[in-house]
Amino acid sequence: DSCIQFTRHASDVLLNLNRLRSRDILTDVTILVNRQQFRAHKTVLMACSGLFYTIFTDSHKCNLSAISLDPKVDPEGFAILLEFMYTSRLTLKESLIMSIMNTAIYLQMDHVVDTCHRFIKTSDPS
Amino acid sequence: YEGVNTIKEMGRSIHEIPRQD
Repeated sequence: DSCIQFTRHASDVLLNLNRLRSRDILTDVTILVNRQQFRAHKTVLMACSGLFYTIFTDSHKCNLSAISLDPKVDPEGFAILLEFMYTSRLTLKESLIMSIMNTAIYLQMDHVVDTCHRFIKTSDPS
Repeated sequence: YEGVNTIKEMGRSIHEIPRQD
């Protein structure tokens, strides 16, 4: 038996999901972070974040069309993590690393938290 | 897929949704 593995398929699907997001096609939730709004697909959010998984698997919350995050969450940090969810690319800037990491802890994105820890360790000579 | 002969296809797998119409 043979199987053909399309090695680019996962990234091609993600690229298309990101295009759908940028055109606001079938996005089904608005995430409110302080005063900023981010449109996204619930399925992508819950596939990447433990917090969103818990929210959208709750039968009382899964139909919500808007979710407000803790006001302590930095919108810039959230924007970077949302971009990561849809692109696999995490933009780590030293000036934003703490807010990215704290937002990743809040969103329960454990592997991103680990990556932030490693980034902090390697950029801090002490 | 153990024991299955897997052939790698490196090209694009699906159509590309345009950035904007």
